[in-house]
Amino acid sequence: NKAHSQPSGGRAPIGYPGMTGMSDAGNFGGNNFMPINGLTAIQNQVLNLIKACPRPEGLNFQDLKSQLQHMSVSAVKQAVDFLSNEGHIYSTVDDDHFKSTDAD
Amino acid sequence: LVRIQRNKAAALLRLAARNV
Repeated sequence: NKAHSQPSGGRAPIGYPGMTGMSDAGNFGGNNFMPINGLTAIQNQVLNLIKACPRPEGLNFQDLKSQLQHMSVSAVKQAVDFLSNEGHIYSTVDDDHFKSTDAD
Repeated sequence: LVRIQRNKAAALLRLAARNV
């Protein structure tokens, strides 16, 4: 009276591929910055500047541009666009003034 | 200035929706 046991629940050999192939993947594409918290470097800079602005109406676009002279206007605009889309910043008195939602 | 409040509220909603 032998039970025919089948080792069905055996060990499944799960190979762990481990993406160790590339250590410290370099950022080769010039405008593809490393995302830190889901934001690119440029978006982070813009967000930080807006956060740092003490004025109640927020930072205006002119100031933003002049503080980010190494970036093109369109790049700054894009970052602002993205950040407001995500809800990190919002426009205040007009479309040129931005305030951060993170720092209240 | 209602506009600011509204924008802020909208932004916070977007942020909240993102974080869910």
